This record gives sequence, C-alpha cells and structure tokens, in this order.
Amino acid sequence: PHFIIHVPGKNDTICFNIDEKPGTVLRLIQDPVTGITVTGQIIGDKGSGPSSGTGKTYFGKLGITNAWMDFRIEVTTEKIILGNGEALSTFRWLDTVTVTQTGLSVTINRKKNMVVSFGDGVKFVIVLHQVWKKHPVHQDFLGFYVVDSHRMSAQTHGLLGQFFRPFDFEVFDIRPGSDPTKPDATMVVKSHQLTVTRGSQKDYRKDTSVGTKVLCWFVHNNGEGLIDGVHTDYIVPSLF
Amino acid sequence: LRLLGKRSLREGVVDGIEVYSTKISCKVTSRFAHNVVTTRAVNRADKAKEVSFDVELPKTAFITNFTLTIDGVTYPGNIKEKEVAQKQYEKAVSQGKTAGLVKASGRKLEKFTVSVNVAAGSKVTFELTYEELLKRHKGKYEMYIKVQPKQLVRHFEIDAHIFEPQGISMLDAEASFITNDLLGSALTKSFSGKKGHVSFKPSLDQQRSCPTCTDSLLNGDFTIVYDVNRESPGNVQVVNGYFVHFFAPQGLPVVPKNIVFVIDISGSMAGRKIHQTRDALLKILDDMKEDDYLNFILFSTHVTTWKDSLVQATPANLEEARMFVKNIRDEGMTNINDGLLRGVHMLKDARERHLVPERSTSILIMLTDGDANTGESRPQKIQENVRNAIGGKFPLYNLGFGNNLNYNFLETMALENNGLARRIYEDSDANLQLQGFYEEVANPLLTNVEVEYPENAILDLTKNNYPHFYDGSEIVVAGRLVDSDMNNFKADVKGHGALNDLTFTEEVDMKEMDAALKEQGYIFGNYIERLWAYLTIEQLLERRKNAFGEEKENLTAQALELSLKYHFVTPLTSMVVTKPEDNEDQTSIADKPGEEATSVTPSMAYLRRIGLGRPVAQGKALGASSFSDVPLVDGD
Repeated sequence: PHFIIHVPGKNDTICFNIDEKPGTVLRLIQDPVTGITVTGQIIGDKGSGPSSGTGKTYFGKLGITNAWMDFRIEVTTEKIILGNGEALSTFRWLDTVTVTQTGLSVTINRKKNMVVSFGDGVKFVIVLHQVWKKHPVHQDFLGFYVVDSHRMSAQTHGLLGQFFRPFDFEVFDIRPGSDPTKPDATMVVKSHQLTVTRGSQKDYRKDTSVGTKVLCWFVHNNGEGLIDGVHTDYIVPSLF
Repeated sequence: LRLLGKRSLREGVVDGIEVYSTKISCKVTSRFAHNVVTTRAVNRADKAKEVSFDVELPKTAFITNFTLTIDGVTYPGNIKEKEVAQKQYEKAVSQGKTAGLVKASGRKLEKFTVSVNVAAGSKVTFELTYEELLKRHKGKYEMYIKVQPKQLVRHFEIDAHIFEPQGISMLDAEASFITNDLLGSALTKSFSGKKGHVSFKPSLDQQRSCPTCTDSLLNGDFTIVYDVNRESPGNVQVVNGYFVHFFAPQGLPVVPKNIVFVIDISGSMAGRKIHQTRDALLKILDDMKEDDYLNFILFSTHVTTWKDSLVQATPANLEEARMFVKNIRDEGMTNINDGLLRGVHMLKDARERHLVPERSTSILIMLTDGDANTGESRPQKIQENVRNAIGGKFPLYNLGFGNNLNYNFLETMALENNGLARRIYEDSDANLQLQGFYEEVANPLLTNVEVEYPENAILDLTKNNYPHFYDGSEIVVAGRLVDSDMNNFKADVKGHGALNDLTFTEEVDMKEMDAALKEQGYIFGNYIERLWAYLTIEQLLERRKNAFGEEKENLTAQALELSLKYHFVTPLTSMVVTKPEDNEDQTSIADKPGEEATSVTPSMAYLRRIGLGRPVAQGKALGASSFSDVPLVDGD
C-alpha cells in the first residue's frame, strides 16, 4: 500500500510504500489515550501469493477499535461489521446507513465510502475501490484517510499515527534521477539523511474512480528513515 | 361403439356432474398475490342438477371478483356497501331465494361457497378472484392454497408465477398430500433472477387415492414459500405514481428484551391447556438469551408472581424459572385486570429503577382462555385501566386460548397498546402455536422504527411507524407521489438498534425503476396501486376497531370508499351475485367474516329461521376445495 503524509507546515507531501506479503497486518494508528487503534491487512492482486501477481499490494481489510467504548469496526471490500462481543451489526457496501451512539458516528455511503467519527475530533474516511469483478488481475481494495485527528493524543503511534504531531523535514539538492521526469533530492528528516524521488500519488477521497493527483517526495525502502524504527516493527499478528 | 364405450367410462363424472377443469392461477408481483380460481363443469345427467363451488381462501385475502358463466352467459358479482347489499339480500330472502356465503373456516381460512342449478347438458364456469399481500414471517413469504376437490378433475392445475424485482433467493412448494409419484412428475418449481414458477398438474391417474379408486388424494394444503434477495435493507418500487417501500435489514443484533408473561391459571385452564402452556413456557425459556430479563405473573382469583421484579435470564435464573413453570397449577377464577396491571407495573418499575439495560425493549404477553369474572370484570374498564397504565410505553400481546372468550376484547386491548392479539387454537399443537408466537416477537432488531419521505412529495401514506422490526419480518409502506413525474426521491428509515441508532437511506431513481419494471408487464398491471389500497384498507379497518364516534365514522367511510373503488370484499362491503335458478333470478351474497365468527349472529339466526342456511352439502362440490360439515355461521 501507498502512504501519503501531508505536512501542513511545509505545504508539501511525503509518500512511501510498504511492501509486505498479502495477509500481513500493519498497525496504522494506536492512541493509548483515546483508546483508538487502526490496523490494516494487506492483499495483493488476484491469485497473488508471495511469489505471484504483479507485486502490488493494497489494504483489503481494516480494523478500527475503541478500547474505551468496547467497540470495533471491521471493514472488508464486501462488508462492514461493527459492534462488540456477540452484538455485531453487519452491513454491506450496498447499504446507505448511518449508525450513531454516544461518541460515535458511522456513515456508509453505498458503494462509495464510509465515514467514522469519534466525537468531534477524530474522523476517518474509508474508500471502497471497486474494480471490474471479472478483471483478471485486480480486485477491490480499500483506502484509508485521516480527515481529522486533532483530538488524538501526542502519544499516538503507528505507521500513520506517528505523523499526527508536527514534524519537520528539509529537501535540498534536487537533481535529475534515473527517470528524467522524476528528480531525486536529499531529505533530512528525523535526523536521517535520505535520498527521495519526486513522484505523485492519488488522493481518492473526493473522486473514488479517478482521484486527485498529489505531488510528493517518495521515500524508498518501506519508508526507512522517515518512519520510527523499521516497517516490520508495525506488523501485528491480527486485525484486533 | 367405441365412442359410446368411452362415454360410459367417462372419468370424473359423479352423480351426473363432470368437473373437467380446475385451475388455480396465481400471479405474485412484489408480494402482492392475485389469485384466480376457475372451475368448469358440465351436467352430463339428463335432468337439472345443482352444483356448488367452494374455495377456501386466506383470511387475510380480499375477494375482488366472482363470475358465474352458464352456457356462455356471464353473471358477474357486484361489490356493494354491506347495508345496500344486505337489503337486496333480504329482499331476495323474503322472496324465498337462496344465497351463497363466505364463512370462517379454521385458523387461516375462510370459505367461499356458491351453488347453482345447471340444466341437463349445460356447462358452468365459476371464477373467483382474490388478492392478498403476502407477509414475511421467519424469513419467507408463504402462499397457502387449500386443495380439496371432491372428485377427480380431468385438468387440474395450480400455476403460480412470481415476479420479484429484487430477485428471488429461494422458492419451494410443498403439499401435505404429496406422494413420490406426484413429486416427481406433477410438481415443478423453478426460479431464476426475478422470476419464479410453480406448477402442479396431476393427471387423472395421479389424482386417484389408489390405482383403482375413483376418489381423489388431492386433499390438503399446498404451500408456496419464497424469499427475495436483499442486496440492501430497503427496496422502493414505483409504478404509475404509486410506490411501495419494503424494508427488512439483516445482520443486526437482537435488542435485549424485558418480558413479562401474564398467564391465566384459572380453573378453565385445567387439563390439556395448562399442560400445553407449561410445555410452551419451558420451550420459550430454552430460547431466552442471557441479555434478556423476564418474570412470570399468574392470575386466577388472585395474582402471584415468580419474582418480585424482573430478573436476568442467567442460566441459574432460567433453571429456577423452569422449576417454577413445571409447578404451575390451575385454580380459582379469572382476574385479568389485576394480572395485567401487575405486569405493567413490573415492567415500568424495572425501567424506572434501571434494573434493565437502557437499550432494551419491554414486552408484555398475556395468555387467557376466558373472560374476566372476578375483580374488575367490565371489559371496557379493564381496557381503560391497562391503556392508562401502559401509557404507550411498550406493546401488549394478547393470546386467546380456545373459543370460550371475548376475542374482540383481547384484540382491542392489544391494538390499543401497540400490540396484537392472536387466537391459540385448542388443538394438540397449541404449545407449538404459543412457542411460534413467541418466536415471532422474540427477536426485535429495531425499535421505534420510523420511515420518512420528503415532505410535500408523498400523499396517502400507509402506516410509517412501527414499535418493532422483528428478525425475519418486513416493514411495508406504500403511498402515492404528489408528482408522478418526479425523477428521484429519498426515503429514510430510522430506528433504535441493540447498540446504536440507525438511519437507513434509500435513494430511488425513477428512470432506473422504470427500466427494471418494464419486464413485469406480463404479470398484472397496476399492482402497486392495488397493494397500496389493500394495505390502506387493512390498516383503516384495524384502526377502526379501536375508534369511537366521529373518528370511527371517518375511518369507516374511508375504508368503504376504497373497498368500493378497488372492488374488495372487506368487512364493510358485500359482493352480490345474481344468478339464474329454477327459471327465476336468485341473489347470492359474499361477505367477509370477522374473527368473532364463532357463534351465530342475530341477523344470521334470522336468516336461518327463514330457511336461508340451507344444507349445501346436497350439491356437488367443485373447485379447489369442497364443502364439509362446518357450522353454518357468518361473522358479519
């Protein structure tokens, strides 16, 4: 999957990929104060095992829990299961439904996206990317966007959560790269000096089929140097 | 010679009458069933013979048409206001003419009977049409057809076509009389996409009760069950400016219940009834979930309770409850008032003292087999007391065990309190009936369901708020669009779930709808308008039961107007059939009997005295079912 980190103070964007085997579960957000955790399970293309397919990976399943509310949401490309214990509600991406309870609102917009809000300071959007059912290679996948995180604590961590608090970076020495359309540069971030490449990713929040092009500095090697530790530190055994 | 030989061996001729064709044609479009029962017979005797046509149809159905055709001349049925029809009917009676009637018949059915004299060599065709909205119970729609021809029929056929725009997910047909032979060749059932088809077409030989018998084995229930695909929880269909909205979400957790059983243990419950009640309660206890709360209140002359307040359905409490239930014994008289008021108080108290979960629903179920005869015994006062005590806070379900009770009283009281009444028939399966009722109301997935449409866009809406949505059921709302050319509209369904509040939104795109519905033309036309009319009349009649004075008059007028406009035989209308007999015009009348059709009403007693209630068994029974020795009653 691709990660896009917009840095408001710099008015610039950093991006990176995490390349792991399908089935791997990554911790995206973990906040011990609000109790919110978000995890994502990787899928590949159709029929892709560790050694097949195009090598491209996506999120096929997402898990959102709020430990203090004893509430969890499991989102797959087929259905959305939310609740706790045995009292689970199951919805499909064909439903248009809003589920509300104290401190939580979940809205599923038929075949498009779902919006999860915890109170008025945490809002996530999950986008359903549907492909042609009979496509020989590609399959449906999910996009995860953090729209509002201002109520998340400073202790929030995870592949995305670590970037909720302000951080700084510098990019200099922009130079031609191996691809003439994508210059390389040097980035200093979190006390590391990295070679980055100017590239682009797509933000699908507004338009789930075409998306909006976002220019970003691409950090190679699974975000090494940008993320705290290494990407394998974020692998967890299961969605919940 | 050969021809003569054949004539002498003609199959299916009984007492000179040959029923050569009976066809039950069912067309179901979006749960709305349009059934036509056609029987054709010929009098092969050398003198005039009387033949009768009997059809048993569901109590929930409305007859919409009946025609009698003799030698090519058709005598249609006319639907009139009941009083007008009655006058015509009484006039006919006073002139010594006879009549056909619809009577209550068993638990689910009512019987339509008409008879006519047919001249030697003449042919007669009877055609009865009725319509009903199939209701979803326990995850399926059920269409029930009683099959009981009294003789072999050369061309016997049940032909059901089902069209469901949502697509059919399962379809099955069963007959209580089915044999392997019939199963293999006479019965076919198939479904694909939006269309389903069931055909039952036994040959003459297949109809015989034994290879050399001349009597028919076709005697029993023929049931078609099906369900539809539910890609989304709601489905809205619009045709010609009328719409219907079906709502049945799946995958929601059950809302915990706080349930109080108020059980009549008076002396009249002695024997089998109390035994069956105990059996049913024990089964119900097995189905209780740990999140539920319960209690038992027993009433006879006095009121006793199992526990002072509601208790959680923990394994230990359930075990104790089983012991309590096993020891229920009959005694004393019937104090309905105090029993119910204790139950109401217990449920309210549990809520006020936060003894039960915040997100739970309260239900009061009363079972009685007789009228109140001690304590407050005036029905209206009991109704008033209960209504005031409940204050609309939770539903009351009344189960009337057997026939020796005032069912109207129980029904009115239940309807006044957002519940419903059900008669439990005093048969060997009474315990299963009790248990079945409990299962219907045991799994609420949503409470306080409200269906909302854009303001100023909708007219003539049927009931759009329901206290509960039960698992396996379906909420149906129909209405009329202000502007039949509008391109789209949105419907919201709001309800409280076990954990949270939910709002389901259904966007209706008319253009999409038009395209989807084009292919259904072959089934039958303005079905949504008729469905809306059926549902509206049904709900007006239900509200009418609880209304008084001017409100009752208004409800009656509305229901009557629609019944006449859409040709439904409802409790407010009658169908008059004028037929020729003995060279003299004769009038028959079809009324819809009510649930209280358990005794002869004064007007019927009058009619019987003057010889109207003639023993129709003297005729030959044709059609889908036959006449048997039922009491001559009419519940008008």
